[in-house]
Amino acid sequence: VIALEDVRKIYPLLSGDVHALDGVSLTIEKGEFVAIMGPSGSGKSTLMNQIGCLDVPTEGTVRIEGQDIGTLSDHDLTALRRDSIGYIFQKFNLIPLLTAYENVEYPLVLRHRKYDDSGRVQALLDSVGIDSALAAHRPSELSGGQQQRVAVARALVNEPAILLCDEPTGNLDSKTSRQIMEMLADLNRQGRTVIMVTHDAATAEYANRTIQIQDGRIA
Amino acid sequence: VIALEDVRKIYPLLSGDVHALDGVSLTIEKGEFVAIMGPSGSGKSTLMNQIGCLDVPTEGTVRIEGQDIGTLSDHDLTALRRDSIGYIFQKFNLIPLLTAYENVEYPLVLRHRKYDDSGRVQALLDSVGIDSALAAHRPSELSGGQQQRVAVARALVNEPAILLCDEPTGNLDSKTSRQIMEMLADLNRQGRTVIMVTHDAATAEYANRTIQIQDGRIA
Ligand SMILES: Nc1ncnc2c1ncn2[C@@H]1O[C@H](COP(=O)(O)OP(=O)(O)OP(=O)(O)O)[C@@H](O)[C@H]1O
Ligand SMILES: Nc1ncnc2c1ncn2[C@@H]1O[C@H](COP(=O)(O)OP(=O)(O)OP(=O)(O)O)[C@@H](O)[C@H]1O
Ligand SMILES: [Mg+2]
Ligand SMILES: [Mg+2]
Repeated sequence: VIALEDVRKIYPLLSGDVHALDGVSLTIEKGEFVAIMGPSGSGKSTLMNQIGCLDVPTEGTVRIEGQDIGTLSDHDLTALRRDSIGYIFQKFNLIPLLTAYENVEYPLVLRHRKYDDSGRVQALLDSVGIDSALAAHRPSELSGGQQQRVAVARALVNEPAILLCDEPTGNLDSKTSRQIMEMLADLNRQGRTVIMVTHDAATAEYANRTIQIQDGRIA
Repeated sequence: VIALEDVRKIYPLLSGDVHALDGVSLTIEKGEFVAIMGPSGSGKSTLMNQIGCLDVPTEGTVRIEGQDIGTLSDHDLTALRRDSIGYIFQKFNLIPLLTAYENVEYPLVLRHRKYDDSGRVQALLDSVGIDSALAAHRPSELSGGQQQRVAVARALVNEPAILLCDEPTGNLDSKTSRQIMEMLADLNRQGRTVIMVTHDAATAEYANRTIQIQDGRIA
């Protein structure tokens, strides 16, 4: 369902070109659970941004469900990102002026163009341990791990076919980590493709395959 | 060197008062290496903000080196924070418009009121694996783990007596984590007090004592 063909990402800085991705080719089948591991600065988040269609390659092709995303119209690209891909960012990227509840509701509103009246938003927040009182806080009024869990809930609200998780349990204690990983494993069993960056070997155990990356290349 | 006497931190929200710290008393001796552990949302970062003089208690007293910090003038409080305490934040809090190098240099400039010509800044960056090319990047041009390492270097530049680290290796691979932890252990052996929040049992092993916190209270 995801294919990268000789993808390069080069940042042209004054101090010299940075080859964040240096010719990456890989294929991920529908329904896989893939862990991406590698040293700090090796290109994992850059790779996730390519897979998640949040960035364009300097060279090479990214295909999602067979389509070269470089050829899609803005409208189709937006629809693909909104409906098919759920993204849990390394730094969460929650919207500061919205409450936790509104942050999770937002992708739902974008998709259906009306507010949530199904109870789905709070049900998802409950499943990551954020009760309705906590859901009324803004991100700056939440702990690091609470923000991370809101980011998880937000990624799931449109029931995406592909889940991209950049260190989804980095700020969580072991008990809460296990709950989140069980949730991701469950979503994978339902047929969703899960791609997860992690530094933690125990977390990588949930995956059926591990990809190692080093200096912008697949090892 | 650090004493908290029945410290409370209450956030009065519309949905109800949040008792982030619910009567915390603890003493940390000079030269200790203390790990603070507990579930997500239990009050660890709030506690660190109290110890680091970045926040005031709703009730209770915080003493640093015997002084009640609630009685210090703004000038003395600023000097204490600048000269005695190094802080590695959970979300790094680097200054976006400055390069990595400038971010690390900043506390030095604040203290000495002139730019660094000793080579100290780059030496520190090298010790956390950030070479001079990478040091010219802005935070948004660095990976998560690179930003974390810049935050470590910044906390150390004024050689503080007290080091507060909120999940200092959360975004790092195991090899880089070990390097950072060895560095902190070394600084502790030199006589510095290190207080570290961590979710990782292996990281807590570096400490000589662990404090467990739950629902804003020491367990
Ligand atoms: N500004 C605020 N207003 C209201 N509540 C807050 C505010 N800041 C923090 N809280 C609440 O205080 C509690 C403690 O937060 P804190 O950030 O100290 O937790 P933590 O132990 O560091 O958690 P984590 O491991 O997830 O980082 C949380 O329940 C949080 O929602
Ligand atoms: N906007 C940018 N401009 C220049 N270089 C960049 C930019 N963004 C990232 N880089 C560089 O690209 C490389 C890969 O970054 P990336 O964020 O993908 O690493 P990572 O594997 O996710 O690391 P970590 O484990 O620390 O999160 C790094 O060396 C980084 O400094
Ligand atoms: Mg990353
Ligand atoms: Mg915290």
